[in-house]
Amino acid sequence: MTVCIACVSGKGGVGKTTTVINLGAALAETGRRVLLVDCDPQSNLTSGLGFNPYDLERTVADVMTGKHTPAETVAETAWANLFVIPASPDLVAVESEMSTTLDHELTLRRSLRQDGVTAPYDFVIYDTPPSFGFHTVNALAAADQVLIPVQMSGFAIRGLKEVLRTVHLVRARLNPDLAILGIIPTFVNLRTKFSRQLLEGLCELASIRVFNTVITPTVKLQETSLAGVPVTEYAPTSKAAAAFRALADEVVGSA
Amino acid sequence: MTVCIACVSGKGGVGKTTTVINLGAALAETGRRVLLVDCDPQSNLTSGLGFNPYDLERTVADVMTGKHTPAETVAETAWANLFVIPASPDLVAVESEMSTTLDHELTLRRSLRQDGVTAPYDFVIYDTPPSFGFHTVNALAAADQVLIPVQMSGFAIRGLKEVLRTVHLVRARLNPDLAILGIIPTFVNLRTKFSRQLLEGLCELASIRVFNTVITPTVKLQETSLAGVPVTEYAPTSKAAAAFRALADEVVGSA
Ligand SMILES: Nc1ncnc2c1ncn2[C@@H]1O[C@H](COP(=O)(O)OP(=O)(O)OP(=O)(O)O)[C@@H](O)[C@H]1O
Ligand SMILES: Nc1ncnc2c1ncn2[C@@H]1O[C@H](COP(=O)(O)OP(=O)(O)OP(=O)(O)O)[C@@H](O)[C@H]1O
Ligand SMILES: [Mg+2]
Ligand SMILES: [Mg+2]
Repeated sequence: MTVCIACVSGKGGVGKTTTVINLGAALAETGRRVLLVDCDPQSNLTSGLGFNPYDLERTVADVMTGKHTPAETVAETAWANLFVIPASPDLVAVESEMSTTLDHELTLRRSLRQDGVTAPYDFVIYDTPPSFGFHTVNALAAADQVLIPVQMSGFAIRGLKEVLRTVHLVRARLNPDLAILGIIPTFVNLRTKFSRQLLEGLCELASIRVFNTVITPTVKLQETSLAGVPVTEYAPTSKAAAAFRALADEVVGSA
Repeated sequence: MTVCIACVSGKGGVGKTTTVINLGAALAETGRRVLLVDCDPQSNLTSGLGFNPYDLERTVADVMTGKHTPAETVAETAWANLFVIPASPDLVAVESEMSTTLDHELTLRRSLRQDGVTAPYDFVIYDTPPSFGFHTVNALAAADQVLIPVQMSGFAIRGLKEVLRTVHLVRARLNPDLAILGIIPTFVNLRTKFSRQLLEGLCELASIRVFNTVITPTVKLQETSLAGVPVTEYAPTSKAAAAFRALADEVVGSA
């Protein structure tokens, strides 16, 4: 039974891509087959997995326009059980190309949820841009679960309201089965009162599950996105790698 | 002679809003009249200046649709010489409302650059969403100068290419006078080799000016966005306040 997760935030730079790459890699490490889908024209998931977005033959844009099938577009990463449908900046053209298509917010759902495309995978995880636009809505319509990284910052915590509003809208109009998997607190520096207070507040207010695992600022997670390697491979004994493995356990336990 | 600056990045969470608020406040501190314009439906600039985006009578959306004039929409902040045209999440509706308008990317330019609207100000600074969409393009078309915060991270540095491409496109098609004011390096942790190497690389490759002032990670700049107060007021003797004053000097010297 494939679990399809859309990782969304609205707010920029809260760790969506970092979460998708490293949660995906941690799940793959357990032997589960994981497909990561880059829905962001920025193509950070793609470069964070070691690919060059400017040097790809087939991308998620081709899947959305029907130029190629998903099966033709899925690429193996350098690590066992971890696969990707990559993106390139040309993804930005898809929205206007599809604007006259009926139900264009269901484009990704139609391409990826038919013909058992996702059946070979235990997990499919979508990375999205920092907005509630075309690509984010497409990912939310294609997924069953929503994972929300929330950074310990005033703007990100305020932004949660709009994330939830968008999820409700998509649930009401496009995807009634969409459920919130949970919030993952990111950039949690437990040494500062600032982070500790925001984390407490988050755990109190949310009628939403907040994962026990938190992601702490660490230069390791800066280095991994530059290196294009998941932290479970780049620094397997690091606290960051341990955190994503713990998150993977929590996700498996609740998905 | 009003200087109009659009702050853009593509990449999320690199410090656009933090830069606009605090550079704006530092310029206002010198006695210059500064207007900050929130072009982001996230409305972080608005809340970062102490306003509640859900409780506003008039916003930049009204200016763009012509429902209100700029003069009616400009609000005083709590600090001398610092003014704002605020945003609310309803800004997200403007794009589809205006999609059939001719030259809809020139909406902001038309509203703000006619009838001497910006004349009372020494500086007008636009904050934009993390994307190259409707609102970012509108701000680039309305401005004369582009300020680009670049975070010390692989994704942000790679993303610079797309920022420059967008600026070139806007210059070619909408706004021939658009010039790049410069890059402001953000989240520069000089204690890590990681940051130092990326900063060196940035200063070498860019045929673009890179400001001498860099912004360093500090809990002060986390607290200020939660508090809704510029750092020059919240922590006037802090290193962060000093950095934005130094940036203001550099900007005045080169704009
Ligand atoms: N815990 C962490 N410690 C240090 N750096 C981190 C951490 N998590 C993420 N980063 C870095 O912070 C930056 C932002 O993270 P990331 O790109 O994953 O966020 P995002 O939400 O996907 O951003 P966007 O909104 O632009 O898509 C990246 O450069 C990443 O390498
Ligand atoms: N130098 C700094 N030290 C610590 N925190 C910072 C610093 N600069 C910005 N921040 C915090 O990091 C977060 C991201 O900054 P900010 O919101 O200004 O970026 P942005 O580019 O405007 O993001 P978005 O792409 O979502 O619009 C905010 O919570 C802000 O308070
Ligand atoms: Mg991302
Ligand atoms: Mg911002």
